[in-house]
Amino acid sequence: EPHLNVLREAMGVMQHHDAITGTEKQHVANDYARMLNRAVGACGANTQAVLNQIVDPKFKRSAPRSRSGLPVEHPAPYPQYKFAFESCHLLNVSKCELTESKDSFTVTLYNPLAHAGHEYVRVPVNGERYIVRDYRNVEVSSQVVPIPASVLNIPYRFSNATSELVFLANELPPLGFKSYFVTRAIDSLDDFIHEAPSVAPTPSEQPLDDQVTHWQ
Amino acid sequence: SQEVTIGNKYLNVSFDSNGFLSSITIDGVTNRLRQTFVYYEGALGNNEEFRNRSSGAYIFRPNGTEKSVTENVQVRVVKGATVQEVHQVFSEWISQVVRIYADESHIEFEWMVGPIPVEDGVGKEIVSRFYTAAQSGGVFWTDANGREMIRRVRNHRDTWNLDLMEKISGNYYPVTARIALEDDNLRLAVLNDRAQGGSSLADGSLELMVHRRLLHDDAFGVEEALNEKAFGKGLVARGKHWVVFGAKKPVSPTPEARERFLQNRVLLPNWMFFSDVTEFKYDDWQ
Repeated sequence: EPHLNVLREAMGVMQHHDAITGTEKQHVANDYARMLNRAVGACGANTQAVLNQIVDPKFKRSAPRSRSGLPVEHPAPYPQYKFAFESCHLLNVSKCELTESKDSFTVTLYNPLAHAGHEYVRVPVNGERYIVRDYRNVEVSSQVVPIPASVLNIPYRFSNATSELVFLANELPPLGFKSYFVTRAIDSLDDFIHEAPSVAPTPSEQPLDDQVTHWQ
Repeated sequence: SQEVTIGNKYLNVSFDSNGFLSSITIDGVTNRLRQTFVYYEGALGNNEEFRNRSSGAYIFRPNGTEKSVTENVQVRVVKGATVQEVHQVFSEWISQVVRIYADESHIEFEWMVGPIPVEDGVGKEIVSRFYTAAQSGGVFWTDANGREMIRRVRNHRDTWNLDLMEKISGNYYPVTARIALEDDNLRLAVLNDRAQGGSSLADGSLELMVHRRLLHDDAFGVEEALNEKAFGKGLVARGKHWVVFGAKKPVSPTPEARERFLQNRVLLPNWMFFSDVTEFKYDDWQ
């Protein structure tokens, strides 16, 4: 609750038209960004707790609190949680420390809509080839795409990633989640192991959007 | 130097020899679809009277008509089974990726603008503009906070005889999620990922303002020019437009319905979470 309140308070301030349109003074705009960043970070603890509970109902832990009972500023991932379920807030400039530095990671997508969805996942990486598998051990075809030079040159991007891994996350359940296990194919042995041709996403008769519309 | 085409089983888009998007082919039918970036120079007023205010945070007031950014775009093509894309460089401070995913029936434009150069002492307001052959008759549609679409008519107001002093900004409207135009045969819709100003200043064309950098306060109280910086340089903005283009057919799902589903998906996107599983084997994880 205290974490959600930090976000509620920030959103309360952001009702002002200046916050919505960015017509406030620059230092006020910077402060709004600071407030929102802190609030969204604090709520990372809530999403972590909820997702861990969904993944493994045995986990019944309240959101972390500091000794003073105030919300922890930027809660670090808790070793006792099975999975950290971290967020990357700079994907819009192709930056994500975890996917850039780890040879194995999971991508979990939570679908907030009330109908099944899909999404082409794009995450910054440093490898040339990756094996993406869903929970049924079905390999999902993926592609490594170069990040445009103009993005690499953004002055304050501070990232080593030069490519993005792209794959289709299909059949995301309504108000549910789906995880993918991503492994960097480091040497030819991996290529040999995974010689099996990658399973292209189920070719749909209609564009995915129409499928959803059709389902509607 | 030659034409380039990317696409999937639903649509293909072509880029002319100067690197500009030039046409779209759906079901074997090719239509004109051109996209480029232009910019308006911000007007500099003395702010003493209403009609002489500078372009600023509260005002969009261009000084004259648009200026083009370049006549020649460098392109780099990336093709694969999951996504095909063209990386475009318009200038040192404007670039874009046009991409088509294997299973989607829309085009994604990921634009990036900034730092906007102001060494010439002139503020600039950058616009992404789409051109088609649709005979839209001065009519276009903009959304109201992502819900209904409001009918707009160029140089017109429904409730009074308009004598337009500002021919450009007087035709600009708030676009929160979508702007569209159509004629009996074609419909073009552009979905945006954040609220932007938009208009249709010529039949068949739509434009959305993606970034602005102004050097004079507009005397509406902030006493500060809209000149956002990061690390001492002008701010770099990056965002997306999604384009749904097609024949105007009375079939289900209608083009408008497809746009709404896409709007839901892109504006209420899946939340992504990452976990380091280096110490796990797949089977343990499964």
